[in-house]
Amino acid sequence: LPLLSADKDNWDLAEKYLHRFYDLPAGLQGRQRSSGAFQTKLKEMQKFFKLKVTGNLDDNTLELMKQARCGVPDIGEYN
Amino acid sequence: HFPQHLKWQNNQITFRILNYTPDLKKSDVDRAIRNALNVWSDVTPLKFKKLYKDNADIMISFGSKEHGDYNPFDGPNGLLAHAYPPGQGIGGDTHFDEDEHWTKDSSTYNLFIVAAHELGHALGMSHSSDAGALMYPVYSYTTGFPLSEDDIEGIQALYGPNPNHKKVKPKPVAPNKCDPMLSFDAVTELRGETIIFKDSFYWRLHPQMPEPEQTLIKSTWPSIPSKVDAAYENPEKDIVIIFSGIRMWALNGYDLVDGYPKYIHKLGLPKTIKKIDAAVYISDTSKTLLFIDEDYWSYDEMTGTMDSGYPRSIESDFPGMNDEVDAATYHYGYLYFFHENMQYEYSYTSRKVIRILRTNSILNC
Repeated sequence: LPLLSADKDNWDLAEKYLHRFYDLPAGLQGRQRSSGAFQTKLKEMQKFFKLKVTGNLDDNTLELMKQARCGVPDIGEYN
Repeated sequence: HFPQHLKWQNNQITFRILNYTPDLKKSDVDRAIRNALNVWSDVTPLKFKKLYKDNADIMISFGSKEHGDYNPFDGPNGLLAHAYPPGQGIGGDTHFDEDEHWTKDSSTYNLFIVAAHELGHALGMSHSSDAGALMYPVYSYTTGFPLSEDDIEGIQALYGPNPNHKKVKPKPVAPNKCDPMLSFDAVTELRGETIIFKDSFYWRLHPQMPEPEQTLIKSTWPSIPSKVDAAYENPEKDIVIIFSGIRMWALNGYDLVDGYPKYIHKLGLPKTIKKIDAAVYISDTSKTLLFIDEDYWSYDEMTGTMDSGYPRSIESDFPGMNDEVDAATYHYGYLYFFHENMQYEYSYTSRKVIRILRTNSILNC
């Protein structure tokens, strides 16, 4: 089903967040969002922040993604 | 650390402030940056020299959106700042988002706190997952020395300790919610949420959020102490009373009510009382119960006076609860007493403890 606009905003926010801070490849489309790469990165972020590692974009995870923070990635090579 | 543990090869590091935010006086920015560097030089052999022209190791600037490094900021909130790990050229450079509102107090966003974090990156520190660490990625306001054990261990692994052994008191490590021995300092409701105080942190439990959210007390309520003894909500008045030592604060949401703090003896407690262990408002009777050692008092919220015939013994009035109380809360006819790592569910109707759980079962552990 087409994502409701609020859901789409949340997915966009999450994708941008994971791209910027967890090195998720950019430009995933539609179905790819629940793809392996997206879920793997989402779990990495949930693990880092000691959230329940569900791989789902739940309220807790979204709430944390919306908090003001530093622009430096949380993992990996920072070039 | 960053991959390859990037660090400066000598301990004399230069910095230069290229421009200033209009949100603060120039001297306030200079002071915030100098204090932020002092945080790291306090615990290492590093020395920081300020330059006013040419290239410095750490070039500090304010910019918004795309600001020259192909790593754009995003307007107010969200990204606050970023910095590059030690190295030539852009290495060590530290950028602040000019679209933020920079402050020198607890309002968002305190420049000293963000600068201390970003300059940690400029020295080779990466992010910490310890919510009490300065290098935790999410902004939170704190007072006092901002480095935790985790931060100090990290920076000293790169540069060693301060040869003058300047003593610093690290910030406390965040309590682990699933520690089986976890006890609470205080519990209160707050507009439908449950707030659990432990050390200098609190957890916020929201009915729709399975996971509790942990935050430093000072980052939400800078005016109350970092150690809470007891707390309760009077929903009729929409206030939460926080007890610490012989003083009490009244919060309306996140704002301190005028005229507070006050002394707890204003409630009618004798001067011999130095601390309240737990407090809970019973909505059915509009009474607040105050637990102190083995006794408790009953305070009438309607008349604003202590009920006569108190103190009374906890054990005699709450059969099955024969321990002192660390914290207490009330839900739909049940009183929940927390003592050390156990939680006692007391039923008002059957007037006895009907269930005993682990304290942190409330934290989804």
